[in-house]
Amino acid sequence: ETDQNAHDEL
Amino acid sequence: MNIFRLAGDMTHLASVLVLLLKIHTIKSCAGVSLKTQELYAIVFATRYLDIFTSFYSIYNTLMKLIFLGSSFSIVWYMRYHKTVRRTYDREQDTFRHWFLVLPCLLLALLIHEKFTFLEVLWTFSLYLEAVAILPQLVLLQRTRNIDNLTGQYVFLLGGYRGFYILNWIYRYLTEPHFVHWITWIAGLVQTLLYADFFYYYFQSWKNNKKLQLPA
Repeated sequence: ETDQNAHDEL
Repeated sequence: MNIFRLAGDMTHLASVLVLLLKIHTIKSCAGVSLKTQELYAIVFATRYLDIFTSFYSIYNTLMKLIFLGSSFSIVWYMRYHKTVRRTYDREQDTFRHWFLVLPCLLLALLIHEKFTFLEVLWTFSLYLEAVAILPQLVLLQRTRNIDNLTGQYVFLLGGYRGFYILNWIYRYLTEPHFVHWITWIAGLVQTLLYADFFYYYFQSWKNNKKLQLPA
């Protein structure tokens, strides 16, 4: 989950 | 998504639109550093490689396409558009920006979160973005007179990363395990590089006089 969020930013 | 990140993305979007508007309408890129624009094109190209492999939201994908499209079209305008390219002051924009690319690549090979192709390039794009503004700041120091569109461009560009820092603080406080030291330090360094520009920009705004950077 965290990993997935790692690159959800531009 | 939080308000800080949305504000950051909108400020970033505004910065590229201000620049595209300037170049497209007055057909001039005087005062704009092609080196910085090329570095930004590389930043987006290496950061958004996952556009084909992972999907977060329409917003995320749309913004990536806009940033890729705008950065490459600005480089295209400045290099190949018959009118615009003549207004590029090539002899002033002499920062050896390739000397920024290699150290960032080496650093990304040394310090990253995961040693995978995408992750190393993504980390490289973070380090490169932190220093990408340097050729532009050097050019502004040299040309000294900053037309307010270029000043606004740099101001917005610096502001967006400032909002991102607030976003990282917010996410750190609200999301467990949200810890990304590399991103945070690179983002902080990037924002600090704008600090003196912000100081002079604010002074000129406060005294309502033309923005002059000290030599």
